[in-house]
Amino acid sequence: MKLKQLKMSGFKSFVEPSTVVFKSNITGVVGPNGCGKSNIIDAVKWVLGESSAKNLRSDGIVNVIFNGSTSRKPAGQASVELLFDNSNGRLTGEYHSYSEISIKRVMSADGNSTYYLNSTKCRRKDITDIFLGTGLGPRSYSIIEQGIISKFVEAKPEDLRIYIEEAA
Amino acid sequence: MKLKQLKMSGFKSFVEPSTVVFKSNITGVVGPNGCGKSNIIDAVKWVLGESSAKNLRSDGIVNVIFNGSTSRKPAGQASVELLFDNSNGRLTGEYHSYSEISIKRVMSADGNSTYYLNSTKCRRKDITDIFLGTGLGPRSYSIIEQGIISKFVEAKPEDLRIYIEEAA
Amino acid sequence: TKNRFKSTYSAINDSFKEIFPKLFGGGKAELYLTEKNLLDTGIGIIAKPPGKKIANIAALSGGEKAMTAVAMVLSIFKLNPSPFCMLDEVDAPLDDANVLRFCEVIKDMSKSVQFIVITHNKLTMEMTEQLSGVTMQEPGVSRLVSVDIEEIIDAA
Amino acid sequence: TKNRFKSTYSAINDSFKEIFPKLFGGGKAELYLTEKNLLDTGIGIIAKPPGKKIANIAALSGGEKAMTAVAMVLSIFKLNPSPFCMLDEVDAPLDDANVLRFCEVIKDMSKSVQFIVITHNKLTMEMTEQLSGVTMQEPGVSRLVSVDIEEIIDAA
Ligand SMILES: Nc1ncnc2c1ncn2[C@@H]1O[C@H](COP(=O)(O)OP(=O)(O)OP(=O)(O)O)[C@@H](O)[C@H]1O
Ligand SMILES: Nc1ncnc2c1ncn2[C@@H]1O[C@H](COP(=O)(O)OP(=O)(O)OP(=O)(O)O)[C@@H](O)[C@H]1O
Ligand SMILES: [Mg+2]
Ligand SMILES: [Mg+2]
Repeated sequence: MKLKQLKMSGFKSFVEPSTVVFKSNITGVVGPNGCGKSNIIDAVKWVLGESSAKNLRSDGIVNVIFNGSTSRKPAGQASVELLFDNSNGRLTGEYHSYSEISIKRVMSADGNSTYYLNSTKCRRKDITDIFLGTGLGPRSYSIIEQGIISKFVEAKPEDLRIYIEEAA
Repeated sequence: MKLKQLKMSGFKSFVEPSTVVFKSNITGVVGPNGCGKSNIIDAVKWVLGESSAKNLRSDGIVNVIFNGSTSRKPAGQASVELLFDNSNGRLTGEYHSYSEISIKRVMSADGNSTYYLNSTKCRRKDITDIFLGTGLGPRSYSIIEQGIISKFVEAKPEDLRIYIEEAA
Repeated sequence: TKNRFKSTYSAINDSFKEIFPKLFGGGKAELYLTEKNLLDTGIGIIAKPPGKKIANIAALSGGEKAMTAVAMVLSIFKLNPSPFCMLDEVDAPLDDANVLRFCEVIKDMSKSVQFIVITHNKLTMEMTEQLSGVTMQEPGVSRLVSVDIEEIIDAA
Repeated sequence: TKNRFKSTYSAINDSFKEIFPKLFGGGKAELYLTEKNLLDTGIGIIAKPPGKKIANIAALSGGEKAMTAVAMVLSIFKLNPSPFCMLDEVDAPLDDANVLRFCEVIKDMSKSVQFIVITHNKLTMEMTEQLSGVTMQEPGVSRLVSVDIEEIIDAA
């Protein structure tokens, strides 16, 4: 299963519809301080079901919606979509036969989120279930946020054990 | 008052007598990962009276003494000296008239430290007293360790207040 | 679950022992169990950068810690590869020699794993196969632009 | 002590308001008191990078936080300058434009303060007046060597 595209709109500083296309196996993301690189990581965690504002560097779950700039008004909703290529049939379960998998999350200003799986409404649990066993999730070891890498080795032995168990 | 020299011997990875001469107002310290740059900062904090092993990135206060390498035996003691030029008379109190101030700390393997002020034995308190009012000390805001700069802005308001009060 | 834990632990330890020397250009590292009883035990790390005595993790330098942590993450990853791996400026504390070894290891693993790497380091940028630029020409609004790697390197 | 606190706070705030825009090339920042009562109050920070709305500190990026923190430290320093200031890789999260502004501010303050800056960044190295190199040719043993800045830049 390969990640093909990430689409964002109204999410944090990505107020305009923006699409990152992943054409190869190593994609670098570059740009000046404060331009929005780590917001991309937050977008991925969010669409995978992250529900804690603190883990999204935000002071409230609704505040992931674009909150305006010196020349724009706040947006009414945030939307993020991840598009996977599943032609190698890696996903198990009912989605095994789909060649393309799209997961999407849309949140309106009242804080209500709606999740979509291949354009069909679904529950948050359906999204987290798909990735069970693949190691992917909003707090998975496969997403390393800025500045926390060294915490892995500074953790206490009982915490490191919990970490490794989650990974299994 | 200007810092002129830092002399180390037997302190962490500086087993050989080593002297850093500060000839100008901006000195850069460079070198590969793990070569000993941050150990220099630890040496300065130590000679200024730091007593907590944790604040010296060490697992015991005696462990700041060179603990050996693949080809050398552990050292018997650690010694660090700071040499200041006080010709502008910045220091107040009894040392006002000295044109040069040297502070030194020597620790033997039994963990006992001896402090020297211009080559005369003194107490730890004498060293910390000299710098009272100048903002310098082992945990002063004028020594920023690796990786902690952003903690300044992430501190809770009541902690930031304490920080600013100490600085006054 | 005891056996499951044991097999997970030893699989990760095997990868860790393999990846650490690749990242450091030598030396060795391994995990160890703090207790005999598998149900209660914690997991510790022993790391020995090349030419150094075995160090307590706390005594490692900033760059050595980051490299050891990358070795840990990639070892867990090998056991249970997720569809992709995102790394946000993990190369910030590294010197050029370590960045180059980091890039080697990522390139090697990218045969089976998709990496997305956020970086300010030009050596890391040169290792990637594709660069996606983010700008904020309009204040407060992020936009995605395509980036030509030569452009970045020359502008340095 | 109430008056002492008030005068310390406002002196630091004045410097902070001055240094922040120098580091960011614009924008504004200030401190604020969380309570009316001077004895109990905490101190908060408001930072507004150029072109952005006022942001809660937590929403700032990694580089923006580091620059704001540097502004804080230098503001405290201005109030009560100690004989020297040691900075250990504070430039690690910064992009080139911010590193250059950081260097400007350090150079400016170095007229009255002695700085010792540990760095891997070549732009910062070029700003210094003297470089002191540390090597570990012999494994586990640090030695000090004199460094020629051209050597470093060329080797890059
Ligand atoms: N809800 C929101 N609406 C608009 N802008 C937002 C929102 N949340 C965060 N931001 C903006 O996003 C910016 C931070 O972006 P981000 O952390 O992605 O930067 P970055 O590219 O990772 O920078 P660095 O290289 O310094 O780490 C902040 O300046 C903040 O103002
Ligand atoms: N008591 C000691 N005896 C001998 N060596 C020691 C002692 N304490 C620490 N060290 C060594 O010093 C090294 C760390 O040095 P330091 O943290 O100064 O590196 P650095 O130059 O700051 O690197 P980086 O660029 O990665 O931050 C470690 O590898 C450690 O083995
Ligand atoms: Mg970032
Ligand atoms: Mg260091």
